[in-house]
Amino acid sequence: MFEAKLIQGNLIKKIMEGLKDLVTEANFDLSPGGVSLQAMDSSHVALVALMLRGDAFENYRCDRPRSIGMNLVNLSKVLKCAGNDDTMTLKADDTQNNITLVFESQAEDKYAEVQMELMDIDSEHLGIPDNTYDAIVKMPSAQFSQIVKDLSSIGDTVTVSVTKDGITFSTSGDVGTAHITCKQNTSMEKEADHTTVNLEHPVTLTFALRYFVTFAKSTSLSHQMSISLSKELPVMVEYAMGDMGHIRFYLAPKIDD
Amino acid sequence: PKGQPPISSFFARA
Repeated sequence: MFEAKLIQGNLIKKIMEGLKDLVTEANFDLSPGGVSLQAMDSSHVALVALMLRGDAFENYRCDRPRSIGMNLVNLSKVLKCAGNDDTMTLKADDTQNNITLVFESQAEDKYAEVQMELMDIDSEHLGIPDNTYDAIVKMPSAQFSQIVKDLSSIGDTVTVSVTKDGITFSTSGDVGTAHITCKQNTSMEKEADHTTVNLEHPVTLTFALRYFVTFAKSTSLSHQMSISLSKELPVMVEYAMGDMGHIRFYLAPKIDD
Repeated sequence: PKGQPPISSFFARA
């Protein structure tokens, strides 16, 4: 038996916002430690890794590790039945091929129960090493979102360059070229507004911009996000959900043919 | 020109 209750049920809605344009179906790995997911996009260029710790839930019970396959388009439809302030309980009986989602209003005056069929999904699991990155930049997630949206109307690829002075996003297209630099800035009162650059070595990599726009759909999960870069390795774009877990996106850089 | 390698070429299968 698997059962887990989230007081802030809309966390799952926010997570789905960031996932559904990248992955249409995925296996959720349920274990006593929590819920995780790893999936590649259809073109196998990007990878998403989600981790929600068991203690992020109000009641968490997982009797045995199990993978449950879900169509994320259908899951997003089901989640429309949940109010933004509703609690959300997920239940999956080991002997059944479905999952039950229960949405309850905080005042306990509305109760919705939806059952959704599970599916068998063949998925390839990749081992992601704990890299030491050449550069890690933390910045407000809204700012990152705005930058990649703005640049995507100018070009298709973005060159990300980190030096001790800051992080520069560059693109070019028919319109012209654009460079946006964010310098390290820790003068604001709120830490969530800070931009910090942790640099081992300067690094410059080029990526398909549309993926960054998709990653930025997780902006509502966290005020801060981080970009971790190493020469000739996939970038890691992370949205941490406090001590509840994280969603991490990996994207292969474009390399010289 | 820059090519786009698959993500699996960077991470080994688990």
